[in-house]
Amino acid sequence: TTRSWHFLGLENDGIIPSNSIWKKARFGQDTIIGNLDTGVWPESASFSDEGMGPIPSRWRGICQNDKDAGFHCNRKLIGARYFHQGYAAAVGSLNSSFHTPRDTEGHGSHTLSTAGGNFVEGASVFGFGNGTAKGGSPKARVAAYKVCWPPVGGNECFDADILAAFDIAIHDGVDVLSASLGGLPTPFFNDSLSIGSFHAVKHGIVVVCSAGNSGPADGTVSNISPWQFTVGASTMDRQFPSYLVLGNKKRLEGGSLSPKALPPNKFFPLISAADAKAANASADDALLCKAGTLDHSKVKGKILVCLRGENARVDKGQQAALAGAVGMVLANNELTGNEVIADPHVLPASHINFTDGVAVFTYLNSTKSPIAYITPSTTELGTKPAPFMAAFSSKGPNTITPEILKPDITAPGVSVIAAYTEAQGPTNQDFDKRRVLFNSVSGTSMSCPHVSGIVGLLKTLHPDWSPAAIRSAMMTTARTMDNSMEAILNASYFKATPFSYGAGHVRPNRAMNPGLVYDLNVNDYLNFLCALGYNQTLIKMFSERPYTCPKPISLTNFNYPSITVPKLHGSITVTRTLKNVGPPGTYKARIRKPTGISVSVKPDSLKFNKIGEEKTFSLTLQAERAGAARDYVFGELIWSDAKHFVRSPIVVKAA
Amino acid sequence: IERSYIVYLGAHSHGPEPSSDDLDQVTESHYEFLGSFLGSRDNAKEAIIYSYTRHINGFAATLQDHEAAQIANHPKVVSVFLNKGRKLH
Repeated sequence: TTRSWHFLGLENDGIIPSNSIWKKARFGQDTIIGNLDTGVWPESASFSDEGMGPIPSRWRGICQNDKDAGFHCNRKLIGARYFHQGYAAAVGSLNSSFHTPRDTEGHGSHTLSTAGGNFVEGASVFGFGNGTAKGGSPKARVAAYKVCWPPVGGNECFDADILAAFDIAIHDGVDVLSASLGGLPTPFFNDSLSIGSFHAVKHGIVVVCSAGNSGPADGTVSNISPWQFTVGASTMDRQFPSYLVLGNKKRLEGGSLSPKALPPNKFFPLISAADAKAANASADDALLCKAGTLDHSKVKGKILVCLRGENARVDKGQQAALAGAVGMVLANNELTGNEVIADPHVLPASHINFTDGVAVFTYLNSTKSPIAYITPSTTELGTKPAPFMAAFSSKGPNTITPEILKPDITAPGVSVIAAYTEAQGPTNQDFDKRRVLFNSVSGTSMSCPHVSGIVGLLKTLHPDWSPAAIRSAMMTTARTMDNSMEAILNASYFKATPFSYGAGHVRPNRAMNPGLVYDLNVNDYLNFLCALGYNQTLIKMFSERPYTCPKPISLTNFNYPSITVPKLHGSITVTRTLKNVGPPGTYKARIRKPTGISVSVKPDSLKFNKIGEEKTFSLTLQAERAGAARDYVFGELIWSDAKHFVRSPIVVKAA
Repeated sequence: IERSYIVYLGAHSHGPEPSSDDLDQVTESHYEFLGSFLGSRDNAKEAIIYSYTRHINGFAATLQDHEAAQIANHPKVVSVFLNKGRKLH
């Protein structure tokens, strides 16, 4: 990606400081990152093997190109496989294009290059966001597991294929698995991603998953198992502004990556898509600029105003262009608030926020002959505030196990520029005949591989750390402040909560030296399942070893780096164990208490003398009689030796 | 109704480095297991889409709903669920 690693502090205007995790972790050298996705475009420079040494001898994967001789792997892209029998069972017969791991969609190349792509100079989307594209672990080896195919009923990736890919990827020897996909929140053992992740984590593989794009509604987060590392999406400090100038001289800032521009300073008639509806269409559908709902004669030569929602943003641009519009204004609805996403539209366009959208519709309704102008897009860096949470990013609470806070963390996932397929245009629509080497895409799919790339670095730096220790290091060092030193906001400019960002926004340089970690092993996960009521006989079937449920067993004492109590009756004491992974030191506890809840820690000081030493503490939460929280309230616990700050969110709801 | 299902059986008893014979035996055990519900090993072989043999023990198969329900009640089975679609995020 061309900006996000700067935003995350790994580099400063192209200079990589000596204390950057990139240098300390040898750029993720020889860590193997697998990606469950739409495959890979192997010709991309992001996957060139120039300067790479021999493939690690422990690698057991293959390059499955027996039916696509044009597909090749190398010392960077060391493996590629495809899994389509589950998809075939759902759709029927498959043609020859399904016998290859080649990415003809773009998503898989984008995510894999974000996690582990090379440095590639001169990357941009139509000249915007120009810079050096970089993966999080640029010296890592990568492997593509193609499990996603053209959509059927809105779904692309089927459980049977996902499970097959996990089974083989574990065998192949990946260190990290990145999965930017998911479904509705599902019980652990009815979910291929959860089952596959469980087996992967048992083998020391870190599984990083996207939280989903079903926000901003509460309870929408997917990939909610405690052995998965679940990632929400937020912005970075880069925008692609394209201004909408109205006839009343109002100048509204929107965003776009359209390479096309209107003639300088020339105003065009402005029309609401609802007023341009075709005879057989509803005004509601037309306002969304759905296919076939617009009247060409009403739109031709005008700037069309479409409302965000339902069909893809880039599809609205295409529908506007097909109807003869010279430009498009895409206005947010109330839900999407201030989240403006710059897309590579096929016509001059400006995506504006909800407030400005209201201003545009007011202007349209109050003016006889409304006119407007759209300025060409530009690239703006260092924007504030950043990060803020994307409206689309799925949110907690965790609907299956509310005691586990999900998502775990947030990372850049808006307007991320990374490698792309050359089999599709940048809007992924059939009509788009343009081709790009890099594309700007938004989603928790894009934030997930940022975290996978950082995990790759930590795997190189600390090969002995467990998946849970790596996750803990990243969570407890995450921040909840933006670049204005204010609390991270959501896209509606309200203060976001841990239900949006989990522990906060990832800070890779801090994660390499967290001081202490909340570690977990396979037995802890089995105990967790036992506490949920899974019976011992069932647990033995996937434990691979004799297992007895401990007594007493408590879900709230599960050693997760975040602390969530969804039904607080009076008071509760939870215990946690910290493991020292840094120098000897004495850590003191500090609490920011949730409103209406009193919190105490015992002991409030922990002394660690050596690496690997573990100390247990208890945290007592009590609802205060007056003003006990009936809705979720948020606080935090910080253990600090003045050098390290080990921060855990506290999330409580009084019963 | 005939649909594709996943039958999850937990972990394997073979070690982390199974031989090809071990893997064949796992597949054979899946045929035998499913065959006991579908009437024959051959019916099972035809129904199975994937046999997960390395680390995850289970298989994906095309089954009728009532067959899936029967299998789910077997004590060797952890879960049986539909081969559902997931979305890219």
